[in-house]
Amino acid sequence: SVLFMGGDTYDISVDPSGRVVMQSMAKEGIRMTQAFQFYKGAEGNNMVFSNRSSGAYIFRPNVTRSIDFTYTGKFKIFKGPLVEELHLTINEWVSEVVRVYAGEDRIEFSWLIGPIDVNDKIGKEIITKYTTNLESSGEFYTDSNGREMLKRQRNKRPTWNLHLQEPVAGNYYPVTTKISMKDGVRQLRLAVLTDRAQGGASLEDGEIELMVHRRLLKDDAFGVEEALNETAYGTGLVARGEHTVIFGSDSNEFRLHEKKEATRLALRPWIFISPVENISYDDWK
Amino acid sequence: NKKINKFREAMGIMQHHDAVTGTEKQHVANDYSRILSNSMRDGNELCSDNLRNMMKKKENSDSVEFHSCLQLNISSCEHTENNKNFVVTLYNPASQSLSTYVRVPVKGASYSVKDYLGKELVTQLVPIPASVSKIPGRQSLAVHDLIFLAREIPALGYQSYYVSEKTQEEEIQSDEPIEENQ
Repeated sequence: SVLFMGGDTYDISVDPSGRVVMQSMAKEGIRMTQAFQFYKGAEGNNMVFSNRSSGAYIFRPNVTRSIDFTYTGKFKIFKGPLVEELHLTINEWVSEVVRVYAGEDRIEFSWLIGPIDVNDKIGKEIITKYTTNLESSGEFYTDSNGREMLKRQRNKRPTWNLHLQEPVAGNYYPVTTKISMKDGVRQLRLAVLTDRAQGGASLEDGEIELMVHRRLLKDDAFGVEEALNETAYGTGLVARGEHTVIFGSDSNEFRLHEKKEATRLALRPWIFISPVENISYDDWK
Repeated sequence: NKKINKFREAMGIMQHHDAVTGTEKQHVANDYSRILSNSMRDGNELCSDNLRNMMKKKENSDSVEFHSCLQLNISSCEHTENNKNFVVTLYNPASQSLSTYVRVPVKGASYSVKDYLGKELVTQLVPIPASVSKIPGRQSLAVHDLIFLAREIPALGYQSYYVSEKTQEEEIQSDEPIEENQ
């Protein structure tokens, strides 16, 4: 069976723990893994700050590190003239398709999460984590409403001395279309482009994580008086979305490439279908 | 304008911080979805009317319907699954021309895709993952995504492709390699 995909730019496969592993000799030797993980949502009586629950208004994990999923799934690779695809199933409710299109210098992660299992009565906040060999020195960049990129520094604020109460949530920032980081020494850059607004952070050097779905079981007492526990068809909500990962040397053409890809993701063509059962091609033409 | 106003009202309502962040009650969130999906439906009718007006041959353009499939992201579209011949029209909202890969869910085993010049495009069929097939509420019989490359869709313009399912004999005859589009 085929174990690698990625056209002539990337070597993409899956390791025994279900992480997607990507090597790219054509890209200055950047190595990256992608994995889904989750945080357990904090649950408290909301009487005092330290007992706040995680909910619609606040992200408050009750662990300081994200937790790996047990990989009980499998993967298959499909190759063809236009696209190579890796179909990866992690478990009953976490799966994704990794795509590399012919002639496109990007990797597409089409993730599918849900219904999030809460039979253990624990709310969960699902992230996807991209881990690379870049030395990002505690810095990363997030966009501001699809426009300028704002520099972020782990455990710091630009205008006051921060005493961080929440080591994870305190480092999460809003991402509308893009989160990126760079290796100043090797002059390399990696950007993750999102198809919707998400929370994102870089909690370790060389790492970027984005929160893709949440299901919590207790209201966080900020006013809505409902747990963030959205359902559809009688079960937990299923979310499907897309990340595009691009990386390369930290140059102007790379930034232009980043901008074009972000526009492409945000402003896609509208597709219309017209049944023409009894109209031949020549008549239609 | 009436149809566009619905979109305007929807965007007006959803300036509220609850709509932006998702801190509204569940039934309010459901109502936002209802308002947006009604607006998308009206927007689809508006675009269809405009596309029909842009078509050259007036006499038969009234008969052509343009349908949006809002669940293409979970590979579900009744119009591509239940018709052997259909036209895919792409409207490019960006101010630069755009080339993009198109994916539509289909039931058949082999398809031909032609552009408006009659050139047959390279296509590829990829199986729809099992995890997508079992999404609650997804009603689709499609087993593959049909993929082709739409080149150079004009800025703020559209491009159409004629898709037809190949019969068994056609499939056998056409096993010569399709000339690669330069």
